[in-house]
Amino acid sequence: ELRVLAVANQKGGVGKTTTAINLGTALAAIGEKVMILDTDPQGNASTGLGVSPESRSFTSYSVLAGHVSVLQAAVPTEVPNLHVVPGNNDLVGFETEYMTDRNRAFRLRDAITSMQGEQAARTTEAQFTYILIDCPPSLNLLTLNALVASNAVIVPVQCEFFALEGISQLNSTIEQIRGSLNPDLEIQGVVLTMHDARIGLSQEVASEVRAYFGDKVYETAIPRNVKVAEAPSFGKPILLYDYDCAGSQAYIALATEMIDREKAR
Amino acid sequence: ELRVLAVANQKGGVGKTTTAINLGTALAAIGEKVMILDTDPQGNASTGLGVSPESRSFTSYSVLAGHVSVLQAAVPTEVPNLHVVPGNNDLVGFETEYMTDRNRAFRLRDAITSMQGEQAARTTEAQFTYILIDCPPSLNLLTLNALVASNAVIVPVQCEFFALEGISQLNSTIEQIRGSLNPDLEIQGVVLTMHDARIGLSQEVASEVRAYFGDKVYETAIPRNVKVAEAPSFGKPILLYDYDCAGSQAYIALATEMIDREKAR
Ligand SMILES: Nc1ncnc2c1ncn2[C@@H]1O[C@H](COP(=O)(O)OP(=O)(O)OP(=O)(O)O)[C@@H](O)[C@H]1O
Ligand SMILES: Nc1ncnc2c1ncn2[C@@H]1O[C@H](COP(=O)(O)OP(=O)(O)OP(=O)(O)O)[C@@H](O)[C@H]1O
Ligand SMILES: [Mg+2]
Ligand SMILES: [Mg+2]
Repeated sequence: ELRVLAVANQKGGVGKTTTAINLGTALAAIGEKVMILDTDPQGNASTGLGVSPESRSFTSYSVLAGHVSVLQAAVPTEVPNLHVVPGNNDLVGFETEYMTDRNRAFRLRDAITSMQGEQAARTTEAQFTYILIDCPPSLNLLTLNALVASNAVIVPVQCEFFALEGISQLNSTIEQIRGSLNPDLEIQGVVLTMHDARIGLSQEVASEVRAYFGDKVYETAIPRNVKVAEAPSFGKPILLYDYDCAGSQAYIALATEMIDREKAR
Repeated sequence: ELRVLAVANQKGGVGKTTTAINLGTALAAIGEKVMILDTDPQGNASTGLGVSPESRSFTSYSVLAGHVSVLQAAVPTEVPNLHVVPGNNDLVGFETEYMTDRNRAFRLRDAITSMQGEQAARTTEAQFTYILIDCPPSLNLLTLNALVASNAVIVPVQCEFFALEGISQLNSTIEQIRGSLNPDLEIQGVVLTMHDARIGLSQEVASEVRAYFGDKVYETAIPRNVKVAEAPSFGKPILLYDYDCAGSQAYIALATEMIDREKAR
């Protein structure tokens, strides 16, 4: 069974890309076959996985535009069992280009549905079990496509004050989508990022998020850890850059917690 | 003379709102009359200036939609000589609502032009000398309106690896707008944010930004300083929350540097 998870939060800089890359890597390390779809025009997830801008011949824009299938656009990464459909600047034009297309909100969902058909026919190959969609920082047509295509959402929330403001907006957007375009959409979990136990503000925000989302918030909080911010400059996920650091260990624990939730579904 | 400055960068979480609030406050403290236009649907700049969500009867959406003028929508803040046109969730619908309006890219520019007429008629009141526009983290119709309405752009760049990726995209967007919709648009300056002299990555990114933008980068770098992140939770700019901290002093230095550049124009 293929599970599709959007990593989304319209607040900028909260750790969406970092979570997509490192949770994806940790899931691949524990035996899942993972595909990351980079739908952010900045293409940070692609860069953070070592896919240079020049080598992105097919992107998630090519998939959304129907030029290629998801499997054709996917490229391997240094991590076994982890592939990525790269993102780039072509995505900037998607919203205006498809604004009059009646099917504009379902293009990604349709592409993933045909991927399932395509991979079912390739019986000799291992099947992808997870897709993680890295979303841009806005509630635009790209994020809408991701939420409509997903079974569930992973919401990174930075442990800082401004990050609290957007939570209720995101929650009501997810409700709206559940009510119309994707009735099964749920929140798989909320992950606290850049948590710093030494800073009062960080602790306060963490407890407010737990009060708001209850047990949807993962036990595992991702600590602020400079190695996590350094790894993408080497094109590596944190698990490859420094396996023993606090950031890697937190993403491994997060992957385990996430899989436990998936099994309990 | 009224100068309009967009605070823009499509990368999320780089310090756009923090710079709009605190540079605006520092400019007001040195004698300028400042208006902040909050065009981010999250309304972080409004919250960081103490304007509660319930009290935002008029917003920058009301201005863009032509319901009220800029001066009617503006509310005072705790800072003398600093007003804000609040932002809120109504802004989310702007792009789709106005997608067929031929004038959609100029609505903010037109609103500011009529503001200049309106304030010229009020000869007994002090005139606004600066407008700072806090932009959302994307190159959408809201940011386009801000760039078309502005004389110049202030670009906050976080001293982290992913923040480097979007710079060339933003630069080419500004070039495109200069070539068509707003021939006078220039970069007033690039401000390094969340700089941490103890972290190698931060130093590396800072020198790459200086190599890319040359002397457009302000001498003043804003240090990472937890007080800066705490201040908005009290609805206060950093200068009111803790005047003596490194963050306040950096924003005061930045305001001075900016005014020097303005005078040298
Ligand atoms: N746990 C962490 N410790 C330290 N730095 C981190 C951590 N997680 C993320 N970062 C850094 O914080 C910055 C923001 O993270 P990231 O780019 O992943 O957020 P995002 O939500 O994807 O941003 P955008 O909204 O622009 O897409 C990056 O420079 C990243 O390297
Ligand atoms: N100099 C600083 N020191 C410490 N924290 C900072 C500093 N500047 C900004 N921050 C914090 O970093 C986070 C991101 O900053 P901010 O929200 O201003 O960025 P932004 O670019 O406006 O984000 P968005 O893309 O969502 O609009 C906030 O929690 C803010 O309080
Ligand atoms: Mg990202
Ligand atoms: Mg902001």
